[in-house]
Amino acid sequence: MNAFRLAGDMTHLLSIILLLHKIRAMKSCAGISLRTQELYVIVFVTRYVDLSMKYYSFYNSIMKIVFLGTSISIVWYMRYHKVVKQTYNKDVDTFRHIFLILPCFVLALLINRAFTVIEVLWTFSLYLEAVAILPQLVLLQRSRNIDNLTGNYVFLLGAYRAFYLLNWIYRFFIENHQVRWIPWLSGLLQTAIYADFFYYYIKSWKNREKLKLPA
Amino acid sequence: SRRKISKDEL
Repeated sequence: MNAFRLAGDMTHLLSIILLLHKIRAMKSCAGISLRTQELYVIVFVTRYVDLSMKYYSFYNSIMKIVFLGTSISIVWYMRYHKVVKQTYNKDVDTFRHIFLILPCFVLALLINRAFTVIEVLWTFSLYLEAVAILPQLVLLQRSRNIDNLTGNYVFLLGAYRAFYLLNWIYRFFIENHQVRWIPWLSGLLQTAIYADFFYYYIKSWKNREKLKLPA
Repeated sequence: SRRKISKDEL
């Protein structure tokens, strides 16, 4: 495993730890989109269906279990925890899941490496992951104050796929791996969606101002 | 020749 891949996984893990800290210690999910969190559950469930069938490494299996478990528990807290659920900005989190799920599923049926259940679900999970942040970004744009934890969470979540892009470049040129258009292009789109957020995040950090996205 | 595709990523 190269350093970019590890950096990607660690920023992904750190983003989840930050979000869980906000939820468990601060008892708040203010500014967090339940829609996006539910999409991540779908992403992990459809991508890791091979968990019980194929073994890659101890690291790989543990990380998959962690991503599945944490994403499900985040959704549970936001929906059912009696204190946390009251901090959820329900009225502004209005992005409809189906507008992302349906096109991604149709695209996965049409463009995939092999027309098998596992392969189509895996492809679907990559397409869906690329756009799953959209409800979260819409929610941030509608929020007046974005607290530091939420801003850092979204930043780390975006940085994770950017590191994966570097990892894919490294694997292609240095480790001589094959071309993998589906994850590469999905990952590129996923990172590009964050471009605007990255710009305002870095700007607010440089000017030591509170993060605010223009409407 | 290039290495075969492995889904060892997350």
